[in-house]
Order: sequence, then structure tokens, then C-alpha cells
Amino acid sequence: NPSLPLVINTWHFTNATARAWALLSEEGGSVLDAVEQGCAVCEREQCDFTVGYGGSPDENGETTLDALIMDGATHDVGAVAALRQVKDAISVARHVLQYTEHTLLVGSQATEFAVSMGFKLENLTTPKSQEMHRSWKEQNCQPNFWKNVVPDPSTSCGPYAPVSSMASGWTNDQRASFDRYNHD
Amino acid sequence: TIGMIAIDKDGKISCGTSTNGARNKIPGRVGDSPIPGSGCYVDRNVGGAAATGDGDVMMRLLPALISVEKMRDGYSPEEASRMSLQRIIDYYPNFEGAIVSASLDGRHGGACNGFTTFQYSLADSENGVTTVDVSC
Repeated sequence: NPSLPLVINTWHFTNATARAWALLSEEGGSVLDAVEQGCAVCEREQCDFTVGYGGSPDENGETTLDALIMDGATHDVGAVAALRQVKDAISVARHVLQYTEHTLLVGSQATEFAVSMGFKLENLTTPKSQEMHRSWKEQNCQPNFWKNVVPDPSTSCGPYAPVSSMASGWTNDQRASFDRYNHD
Repeated sequence: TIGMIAIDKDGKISCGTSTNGARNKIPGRVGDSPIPGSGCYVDRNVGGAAATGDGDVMMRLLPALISVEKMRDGYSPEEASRMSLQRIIDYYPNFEGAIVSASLDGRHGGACNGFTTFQYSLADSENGVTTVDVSC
């Protein structure tokens, strides 16, 4: 097909697209190389602070990373979730794909795996992510993802405790707002 | 989040995702990005798809898998993207998210819901590196 090779990715992250494209069209890289190195560009550039270190702090102010890589030829998958203290999430995912028979490693154990594979432990917190977390706390922890707890999570920070399903005001999902700068 | 699909000149395909997830999430929460069929999915005989948005919802309805299966049924990447999002919207009308899909013959398309705008990035032999605007 004359339009191939082809790279597409979500959002306007053209530096990532360009890196993947160069690997496929000029450097003889594989499609796995293209995806890994393309996504790694966004991890280094902290694309919109939605990828990589220093973005989307959790309620404790920690940034954790999720990544996946899938090989169409073999249907093999490597993935990491809630990866702590390692910046190169997509490369760790590729190591899961290439060096294990598992699909998904999570949390601190994923970090241990990464370190055993030669990745460096680093602090994923930055002044920017600290400011995001401080601002959220100053706004009474709004928005957040709690429901059916006390104190009222729509006005108060935690710690929270569950309320009975028989209590008035029991709710289903009231989704916090996702947008261009806050997404999975 | 970035979700990417790559197809080489021989039709080999892969996909990947990388994200730091939702802002202010409860510690330990994981979204759709590391879940096959949700954050992204590829099939060597069909094509691939990658999704972005509210990962708590997407991981319940596997939009990337659905889009690839719709392409297998003969729908275009744009149609398949819309249909996979509609599956989510049926349950979550206020869902905020988007999906991009590509078939092995080089066609591509996207769909979105709840965002004011959505762009995806594209590189192919005809256009070089560019962006595509999708109306939500």
C-alpha cells in the first residue's frame, strides 16, 4: 500500500509520531521499536503533563506510570501499571514483553523488575507536580473520585469512611471531569 | 496519555500506550492504558486502535478491541471508532474520551465524545507528519 508505513497516535504529540515514523521509514526499525521509541519521546517531553514523570499526581502527590506494548505478529503483550520511581514506562513494558512470559506487572514489584533489568530509580515528582497537588489540596481536594463516603467528598478532603448503602444520598458514578489535559 | 499504532510497509503492526493516568486519583488506581483491548489493541489480520479519556470507563468496555472487531466486520476505521464509542455512550452518556483506528491497508479515522476538540497525529508516505482534527 502506498501510504505505508503508517503511524497514528492520540492527541497532537507530533514529535512522538515523527520519531516512530523515522524509525520505520528511514532507520530500519521494527514496529515495536517505533512504538516504544515514539511513546518514549512523550515520556521524556512530558506531553501535556499527561505522559511521563511530573504529571497527574495522585492523592498523595505521587506520580505513577502505566504503559503497554502489543506485538501484532505474535499477539504478545507487555505492560506495567502503577509503576513507581522509574521514568521509562514503555521500555519497561517492552522488557516485560521480551523477557517474561507474563503480560502485566504492577506497583512496587514492577519497579523491582525494572531495576533488575537495569533501569534507574528516579524521583518522578517535580515542582510542577508538587504545585498541582498543593493546589488540589487548597481546593478542598476537588475534584476527586470518591463516592458514598463521609465526610462528603464533594466538599471535603479525606480520610473517608464508607456509608451504608441504605443511607439517603447513595449515588452511582459522578465522574470527575476528564479533558484535554487530564486523561488516560 | 499517548496511544500509538505503527504499521510497516509489510503490514506488520504494533501498538503502545504510556500515561501518568488521571489527576488526583486514589493511590493504586490504574486506568485503561495497560489493559489489552482497552488502551490499545492490534490484530495482524485487521489493524489496530488506541483510546484515550476516562480510563475507569474505558477499561469496562474495551473500546480498542471493539473497534478492531468492527473493522474485521468490514467497517471503515472511522465507522469502527464511532461504533466502539457508542457502546460506551450507551452506558455512560457523559463519557469523555476518544479513539483512533487504522486498518492494515493504511486507512485511518477517529471519533470522540465529551471533549470540545480532539486531534490525532498521523505520519504516512503521502502526508508526512501531520495532525487530523476530529469533530466531537
